[in-house]
Order: sequence, then structure tokens, then C-alpha cells
Amino acid sequence: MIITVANQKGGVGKTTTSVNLAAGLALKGKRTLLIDADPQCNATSVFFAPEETEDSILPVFTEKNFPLKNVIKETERENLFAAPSTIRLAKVERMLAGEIDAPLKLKKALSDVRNLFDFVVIDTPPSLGLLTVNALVASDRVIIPITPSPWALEGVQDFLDTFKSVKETFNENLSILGVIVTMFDPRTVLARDAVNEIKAMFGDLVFKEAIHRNIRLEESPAYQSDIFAFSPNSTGAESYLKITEEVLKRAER
Amino acid sequence: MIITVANQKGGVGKTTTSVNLAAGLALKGKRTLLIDADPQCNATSVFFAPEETEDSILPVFTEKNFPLKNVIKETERENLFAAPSTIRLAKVERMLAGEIDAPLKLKKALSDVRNLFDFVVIDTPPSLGLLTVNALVASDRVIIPITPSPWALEGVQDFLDTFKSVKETFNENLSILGVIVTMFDPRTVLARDAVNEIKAMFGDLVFKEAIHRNIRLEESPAYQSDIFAFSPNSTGAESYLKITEEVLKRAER
Ligand SMILES: Nc1ncnc2c1ncn2[C@@H]1O[C@H](COP(=O)(O)OP(=O)(O)OP(=O)(O)O)[C@@H](O)[C@H]1O
Ligand SMILES: Nc1ncnc2c1ncn2[C@@H]1O[C@H](COP(=O)(O)OP(=O)(O)OP(=O)(O)O)[C@@H](O)[C@H]1O
Ligand SMILES: [Mg+2]
Ligand SMILES: [Mg+2]
Repeated sequence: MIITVANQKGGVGKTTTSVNLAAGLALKGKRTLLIDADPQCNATSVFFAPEETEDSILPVFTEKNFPLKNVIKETERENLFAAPSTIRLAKVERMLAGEIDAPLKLKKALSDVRNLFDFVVIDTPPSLGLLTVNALVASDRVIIPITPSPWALEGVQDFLDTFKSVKETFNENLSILGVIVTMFDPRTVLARDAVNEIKAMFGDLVFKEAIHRNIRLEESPAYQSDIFAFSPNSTGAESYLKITEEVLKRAER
Repeated sequence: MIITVANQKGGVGKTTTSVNLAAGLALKGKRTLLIDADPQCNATSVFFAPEETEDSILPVFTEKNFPLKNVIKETERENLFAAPSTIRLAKVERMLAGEIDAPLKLKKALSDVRNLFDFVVIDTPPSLGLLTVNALVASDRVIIPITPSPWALEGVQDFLDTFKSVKETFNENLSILGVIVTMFDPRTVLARDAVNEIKAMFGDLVFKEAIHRNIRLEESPAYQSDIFAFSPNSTGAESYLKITEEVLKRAER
């Protein structure tokens, strides 16, 4: 199953969720590929030192029929593989401005590779541009991390419009696997009200488990690690393990 | 003086800083224009209800010689004016992909209008694309909000590369007015270490005043208000007032 993690609002936990969901799936014995489709390379930097990542997914967009297999690397975690991003991915939007099949590049590249993995998780940039659209076109499901705060809620409709448009134009099987509430601080009325609003909007799509603020989640990238390797007993690790189990359940349906 | 608030990392407080700095300058009697150059429209939504913002800065990019004056609106705060964004600004990147003067659109539009204001503050999206470049090309100074955490620090060099390239190609007077540490939680070693790293990188450019986590700052957009109107006695208001005073000092030099 190919899952995109997306939300055009910045800093809502897309990368934290992509990295730790992919690691969680690998931990559960699923052969998992994490694709970093964000030129910021935050997910890439968790698994690879800068000098290790000359290869990237850029040729998927710039060359004809580029074999994605060539840039898929093992990570230190068993079952977990990653396809790195690069800052140069940022120019893809204007480079492919004219091309009719621009939204389909990643889907085509994944078609030869998807059967080698149980799960593919795609991290995306904070935008609804060509990279995010490519991820959505290529995917079976999307997970939407949302922080319970005013501006994050305002952006949801724009995301859903893009989702709907991709579904209708390119990918009728695309559906929302779920919505994860991230960076939840239960002590504030603001956050609790916002969570209620998210539940009103999305009903059962909202994962039971919300991710609370946990310093370990913020620290782990500094140690080039996912949360399970870095701090397995933290609430962050427990929460992302529950999220992983819930994803596995929902993936069955 | 025209100031861009920029950082391609998502959710580091660009909009919170743009809105509250602009409001602070207005409070100090400076005639201030806030330009929302982010298709997410977070800054716009603080000052205008959705039905109030049919006008936007989009024609600056899509039409020849569009008078920016036509879309500048008063806000409820004396001295504070705003030019709204729109989701449709997102397509500007690919629309202008071929045009030689694409980076200069905002600068040209501002040239007729800048003498009507003491300060112009430009909020930008989490990307180093055409909208952010337009803002940098049009500006005298840039303020960089940075959260003291690993991924935010990793992105600084990419930002500086873009800054340098804009400066050399289009705008030799562009300089960094300062770096603001945002969402600082002094209780964590991670944040304190990261602040030291930021100070090592930027020296005196770092504002003395760091913005601590303050729930009032997160709440105020829900009440369509800047922090000074919403919660003038909060630490968030005090901090952004100090930031405003420091900006005024630095603008003199
Ligand atoms: N539950 C959490 N508790 C504490 N910190 C968190 C949590 N989730 C994420 N963070 C931190 O918050 C910041 C933003 O998270 P992250 O980078 O995952 O968001 P993003 O949506 O991928 O951002 P962008 O839009 O820039 O891609 C990071 O520094 C991250 O380490
Ligand atoms: N000092 C603070 N304390 C608490 N919350 C804050 C603080 N500064 C910003 N926030 C909140 O954090 C979130 C991210 O801030 P903001 O939207 O200003 O960042 P941004 O860099 O403009 O994001 P984007 O990259 O999406 O444009 C918002 O919900 C905002 O209200
Ligand atoms: Mg990210
Ligand atoms: Mg913003």
C-alpha cells in the first residue's frame, strides 16, 4: 500500500509522522520504503549523512523512465528502505510546468517498485504544488497530520479541494486513510476545542491516538534516529507505535 | 523600509511574526503595510473575513503594471494596512516559469507605493520559490524567524544560499535585519543548545528578545486579532513589542 503524508500547512508533523510511521511499519516486520519528496530533505537527513546522498529521486522527474530502484537505499533499520530527496527537487515545479504527464512521474516510477514493498510512505513539502500532487497521484491512501490550532484548521478545505481534484482527474481509488492530531497539548482549551472541530469535520477518520507534544520526538532527528531507536519508552514512541498498529488495521479494510 | 519575513521551514512563526511586527510598528505610529505573499492566506485571515477579500495581490503577478494601491485595504488598527493574498497565488510559480522578469513583479508594484508607508512587511510561504524570491528582490531587509530545533537549523544554509543569490543577481542592498528565535522553550536542553548554535551562526544579528511559547499567540488568529489587541499584557505581546522596538533601532542604522 502506498501512503502519502500530506498537509500544505508548515510544521504540522508531516516528516515526524512519515519517518516514525515508516519505522514503525518496519519494526512490525513490514518491508517499507520511505520516499522523501520534500526538497527540504528533513526525512532524508534522519537516515543519511549529507555525503551519503548523492543519489536522489530527482531523475524520476527529469529523466524518461528512470528506474527508481537505482536510488533506493537500505537504512540501519531492518525492513526499512529510503529514497532520498535533494534541494534540487525544488526546481521540478517550473521545469515541468508545460508537461502533460507532469503529475504522473512518481506513479510511473513506483509501478515497477511497489511490489517489492509491503508499504511505501511518501513525505511531502508544505505546499499543494507538483511534488505533493505527484505523491497523491501515486498513492492508494493519504494520511493528514493536523495540529489543533486556528491556522491549521483554516487550511484543511484547501487540502481537501486538491485531494478531490487529484482523485477525480488521476486517481479514483485515492482515499483518506486517516487524520492524525499532532502536537496536542491537552492543557489548553484552544487545542481541545480544535480537536472537537477536527472530529466534527472528519468523524471516524480521526485516529483514536493523538500525538502529544514530546521533546523526544523533536530531539530524535538530531541523533539521526527514528523515535523507536532513540527513545523506545517515550510517550512519542508509544503513540507512534499505536498509530502504526491502527494504520495496519485500516490498511486491511 | 521594506522587510521580508522568510524561512522555507514550515511553521517557524513567519506569519505570527509578520502580523505582530506589522501591528507593533503601527502601534508605534508608523504607517505600515502588511503584504501577504503566501497562498495559505494565514496573515490575510487575521484582518479580513473571507468575503471581504475578493481583491488580492494576484494581478501584480498576472497583469502588466497593475497598481498595487487598488488592493491595499485599511485594517481595524490605525496605521496598519494590508494587501491580501489568495489561494490562486499558488499557480504563479508555474504561470511565470518562462518569464525573464518574473522575480521583479512585486518590486515593480511596490515602487509606486513604498513612499506612502514607513514600513512594508511581507509574509512569505514555506518555500524558496518564486513568491519568496519576489519578496526578497523587492525588499531592503529580511528577518529570519528560526525555531531552536534540529530540522530548522538544517534549513538555514539553503535559505542563505537563496538570499545570497538574490542579493548578487537582483538586489545588492538586501541585508539581514536580524534573526528571531521563535517558540523557545527554555526548559529543554535541546532548545538551549540550538539557540547557542544560532548565536554561533549569526552573532549580533540574533535579536536579544526570543519569543517564548505563549498560548495567546496561538489563540489570537482565532479571534481575528493581532496580539496587542487580543492580549496586550501577555508575554507574547511584551516580546513582540520588544522585537518591534529593536526593529526600529536597527532600521535606523
Ligand atoms: N509531537 C511532537 N512533539 C514535539 N515536537 C514535535 C512533535 N512533532 C513534531 N515535532 C517537531 O516540530 C517541528 C515540525 O515538525 P515536522 O518537521 O515533522 O513538521 P512538517 O509538517 O514536516 O514541517 P514542514 O511543513 O516544514 O515539512 C520539528 O522540529 C519536529 O521535530
Ligand atoms: N511563540 C509562539 N507560541 C505559541 N504558538 C505559536 C508561537 N508562534 C507561533 N505559534 C503558532 O504556531 C503555529 C505556526 O506558526 P506560524 O503559522 O506563524 O508559522 P509559519 O512559519 O508562518 O508557518 P507556515 O510555514 O505554514 O507559513 C501557528 O499555529 C501559530 O499560531
Ligand atoms: Mg516536513
Ligand atoms: Mg505562515
